[in-house]
Amino acid sequence: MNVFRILGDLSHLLAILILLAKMWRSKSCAGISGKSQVLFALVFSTRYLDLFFVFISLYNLVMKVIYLLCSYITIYMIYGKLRKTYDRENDTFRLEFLLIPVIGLSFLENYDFIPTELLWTFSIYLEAVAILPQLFMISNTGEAETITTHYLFFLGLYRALYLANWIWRYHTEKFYDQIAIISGVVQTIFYCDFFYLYITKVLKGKKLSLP
Amino acid sequence: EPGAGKHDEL
Repeated sequence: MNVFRILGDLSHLLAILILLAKMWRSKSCAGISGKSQVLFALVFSTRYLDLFFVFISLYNLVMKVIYLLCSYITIYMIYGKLRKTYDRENDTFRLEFLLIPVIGLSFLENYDFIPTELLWTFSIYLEAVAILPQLFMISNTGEAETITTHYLFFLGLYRALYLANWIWRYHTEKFYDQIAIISGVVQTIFYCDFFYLYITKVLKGKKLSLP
Repeated sequence: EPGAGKHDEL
């Protein structure tokens, strides 16, 4: 464990809690892509299966349970409690355009052709593209609530910190997880455009509205 | 490369 990974996990947890707080306080999930949240729940469900038969550390166990719980609560809020505020018309990204390539790639590029590894690989590739429906929705509506931009900022920051963690682990323990690293780079690249808007607009107190 | 089933990161 290193500081980049701890900060990354905390940034991820903060993002998830910001999203829940936004929905809880405003009693609305306007501007939130339910499809992205479904993909994140799928990422956690396929990656954290080892929760039941591999014990890594108490921290690892607790964080996995928190992520799983929060992601399902988020989905329950969007499609259950606050479904009247979910703007389905703007959440139109075709998930099959993500799931089919990700499943295909998981079968092609993996460390071992066994169910747990295929599921882990699927979850890594899926996480890289899971935010696309959300970014697509913002481009559809042309703007996003400020609290939503903070959610996206910490969500993007988490994997960027993981990149630093992998550099650190490579130099200190010759750790090199090629699938996670390449996928993490792609995932972070998808946020670059948003990061630019966030830093040049939101941090200057303006609302995030796309030109 | 980490072997199968040895993924210690979240």
